[in-house]
Amino acid sequence: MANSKPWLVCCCVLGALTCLALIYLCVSLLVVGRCASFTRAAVAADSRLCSDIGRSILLQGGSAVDGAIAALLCTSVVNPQSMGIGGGSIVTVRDKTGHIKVYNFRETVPQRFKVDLLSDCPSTFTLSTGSQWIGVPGELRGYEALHRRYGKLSWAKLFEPTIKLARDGIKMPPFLTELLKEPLIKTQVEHSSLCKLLCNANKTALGKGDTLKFSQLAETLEIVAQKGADAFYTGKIGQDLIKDIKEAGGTLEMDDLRSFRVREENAWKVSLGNTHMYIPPPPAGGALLAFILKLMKEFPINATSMEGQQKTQMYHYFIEAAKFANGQRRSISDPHFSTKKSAAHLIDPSFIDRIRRKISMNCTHENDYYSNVAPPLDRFG
Amino acid sequence: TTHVSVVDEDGLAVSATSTINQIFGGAVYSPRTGVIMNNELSDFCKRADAISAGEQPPSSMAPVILESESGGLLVIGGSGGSMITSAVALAIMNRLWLKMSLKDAIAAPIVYVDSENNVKLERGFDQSVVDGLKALGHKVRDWKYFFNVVNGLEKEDGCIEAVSDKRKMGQAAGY
Repeated sequence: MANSKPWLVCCCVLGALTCLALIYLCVSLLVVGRCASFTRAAVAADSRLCSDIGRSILLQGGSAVDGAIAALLCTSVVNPQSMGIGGGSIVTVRDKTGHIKVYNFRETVPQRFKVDLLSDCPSTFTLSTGSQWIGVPGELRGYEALHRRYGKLSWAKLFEPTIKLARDGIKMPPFLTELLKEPLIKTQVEHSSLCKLLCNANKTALGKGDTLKFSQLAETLEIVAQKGADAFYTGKIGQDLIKDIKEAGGTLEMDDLRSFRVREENAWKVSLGNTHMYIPPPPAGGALLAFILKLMKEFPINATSMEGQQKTQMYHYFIEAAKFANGQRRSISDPHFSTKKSAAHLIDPSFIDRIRRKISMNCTHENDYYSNVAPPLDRFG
Repeated sequence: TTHVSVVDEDGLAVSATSTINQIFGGAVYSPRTGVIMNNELSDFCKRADAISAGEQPPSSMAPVILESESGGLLVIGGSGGSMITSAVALAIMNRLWLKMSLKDAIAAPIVYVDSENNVKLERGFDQSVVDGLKALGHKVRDWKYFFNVVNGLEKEDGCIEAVSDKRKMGQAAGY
């Protein structure tokens, strides 16, 4: 009897371990099975290729910031109409402790700019072309700041996939192909310096099946990958960029690049019932977004709101909220330039309440009711 | 403009909106560097009476992060200039309050109210809604340039749903 006890204990332990393993396996399978897509990490970019590149960076041990930078660099090649290192960004980051920061590296007005620039503004819906509109690009300085704070992989590693894409070329991305069929955009490309990049030997815009190559951009990215953002902001790349901009009639100087600073600030916290939304402060559009959502939260909206007449009613409230938001668009400006109006009132409950009481359930009003008297033109970016 | 939402295994979340402003910026290409320049200063048009060196133009970009009290996370943002506000607001409303899946919330047609307060409905609205809005006095106008694109991801109870907008032929990735 005494000899059988160790066996019994062994059997019990083994049995318990087997049970635990089975439970773990079942729970894991349940979690994976119930999840619509992923369980550990993910990237949602504008293209499959760039989402994949972001994922690959994460799989190599990169942080979400590393993945985002790699995906954005990729997007500058796959969707060059949308963004690139000649532009700027606003990035909201939530760290693992729940602290939320905003990195704003949106373009700035250069030291020298056309005195009567605003008189060049179009009065109808059109594309604003020309070097007078170029702001000081902040993109790479922003990546540098983000990577310094949250990066896990080396800086150079983030550039590798895009350098390869740019150098080897890619088949014309489907969305870009469709875009270049639009007469307005095709004409813009074929009659501007973009044609050097996006036209074939016959000087017509690239189309389906053509290869899109960014040989010069690949060289630039290679240098930035090796030497850091300084190569762009204080080095040879910056000098070359300024030369090209000046030749195109622009006013940017090396000093503009040298003095660009990334703004790091706290996100604004906005409560939407039991959800908290963190928005980038002005000059980003977060306050207008929050204004609309806080207004909509005042109405009884739930899963049944999409049924029958309630659907029209819900969209009516939304349209009214959007009309009031239009009247507030001029509240969004750079807070560092103190002569401009602040946007803080847009998330102030008493202001929301006042506007809420102006929304009727069964009628709409003329534009002045919404303070929308001199509306800014619609922008399509 | 483009938007990227990312979450990693450690729980770091990034909502990033990046732009050169309009399509191909101001159509100025730098042949020495391969860089396409932005036309961001045109964002001051009709939204400022004067501008100063160092100033950033106003923007519609809104890369946001939402946290629910139950610990859920929604990392979302969009592109499409003035349409960003409506597109992201509706996607958030659809998900949070109308309880659509994130995929459906982003795919649902949007209503855009332009700067003149005309109402523009993306294809896919019921005729009854169109008629109902007209009956309430809204000026509903035809429009074919819906450049709105929303990308986002949601993490809840150990699951991540990541969605890239089909309007730009996007697709998310993860593991």
